Amino acid sequence: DNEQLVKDEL
Amino acid sequence: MNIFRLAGDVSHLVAIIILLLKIWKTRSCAGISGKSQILFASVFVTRYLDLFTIFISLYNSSMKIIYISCSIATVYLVYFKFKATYDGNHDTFRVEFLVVPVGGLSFLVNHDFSPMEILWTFSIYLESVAILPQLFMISKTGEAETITTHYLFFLGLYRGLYLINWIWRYYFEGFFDLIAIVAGLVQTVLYCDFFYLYVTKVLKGKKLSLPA
Repeated sequence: DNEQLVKDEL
Repeated sequence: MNIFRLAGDVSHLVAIIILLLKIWKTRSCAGISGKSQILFASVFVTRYLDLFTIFISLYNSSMKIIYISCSIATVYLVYFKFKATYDGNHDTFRVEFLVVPVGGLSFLVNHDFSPMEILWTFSIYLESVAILPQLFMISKTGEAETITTHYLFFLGLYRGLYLINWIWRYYFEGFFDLIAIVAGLVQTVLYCDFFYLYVTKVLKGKKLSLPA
């Protein structure tokens, strides 16, 4: 679920 | 990064630069909603706080810094440098009707109940409706300068391209972010009426004016 929190979009 | 995502980012950048150049070259911000510009600046500031906490790529960080700087510069031009040309009488959308519900919703529906995540969610929800003061202003005056319509077109196109990017990412990476997708859908739908006028009028060389 932590992966969900990585924001690679702008 | 797929082509739709990149095209989306570029179109977002084009929109921001068109607006800055329009104001700078004409020395005027007539027809521009300062309220929408404040909302967009708030969107960038609250979303890109992660500039301080995580490094994703040089591209990512540079674009974030460019978006934030340009949006703050735009607000500065509207409210300070060219304030005399700002059409405040027509920029009467009640921003609290957007910010309060969006703030409440970001506390209720988010990925994680942490300050950074709530601010990110707030920025996503706020962005989806931030153009409303501008569209309201155009509906009040009944017209928009052609250059302003180009700005709106690229701004709308950007989130539309992101929607395709999200479909792409779902199929090829199994990635999806429901909050961003739903808000992005709302955001794109708000531009549909405008897109119609843009294609039927502006692209045929006519000025965008609404029937009285």
